[in-house]
Amino acid sequence: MNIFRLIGDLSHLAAIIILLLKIWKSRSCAGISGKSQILFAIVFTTRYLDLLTSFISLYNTCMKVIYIGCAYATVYLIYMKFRATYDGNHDSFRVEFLVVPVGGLAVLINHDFSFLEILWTFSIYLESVAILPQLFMISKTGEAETITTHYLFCLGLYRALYLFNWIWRFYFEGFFDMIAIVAGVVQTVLYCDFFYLYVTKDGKGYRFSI
Amino acid sequence: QLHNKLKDEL
Repeated sequence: MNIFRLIGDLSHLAAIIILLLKIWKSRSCAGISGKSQILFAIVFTTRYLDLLTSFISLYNTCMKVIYIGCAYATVYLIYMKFRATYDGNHDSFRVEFLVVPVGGLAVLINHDFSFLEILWTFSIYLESVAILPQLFMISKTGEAETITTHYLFCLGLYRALYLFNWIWRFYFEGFFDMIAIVAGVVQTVLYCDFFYLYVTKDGKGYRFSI
Repeated sequence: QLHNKLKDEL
């Protein structure tokens, strides 16, 4: 564990909690892309199946359980409890254009042609594009609640910090994973436009044109 | 392999 990965994980956890609390407290999921949340639930499910097969550490296990639990709770709130506030018209990104190519790529480019490894690779590729429906929805509505932008900032920051974690681990531990790094770079680049808007327009509401 | 070490990450 290094400082970049620790802060990255805490930033990721903060994003997940911010979103869950925002929906729960405001009893509304307006402006939130349910499709992105479904993709994140799939990302965690396919990546954390090793919860059943191997124990790494208490921290690792707890965080995985929290991530999966919050992801499904968020999907439940959006599509069941507060479905009346779900803005389906603006959440119109065709996720099949993400899942199918990512699935194909995971089968073609992976480290090991085994079930768990392909699922892990699929989850890494899918995570890099899972935020697209959300960014697309914001660009369609042209605005985002302040709390939503904080959610996106923490979410984008987490993988950016992971890039530094991978540099750290390459330098000090002498190994790296090209699949995770390339996907992590793509994921972080997708947030760049948002990061710029977030930093330059902080404070009084947002008019986005991502 | 080398990359399996990455499996301790979230």
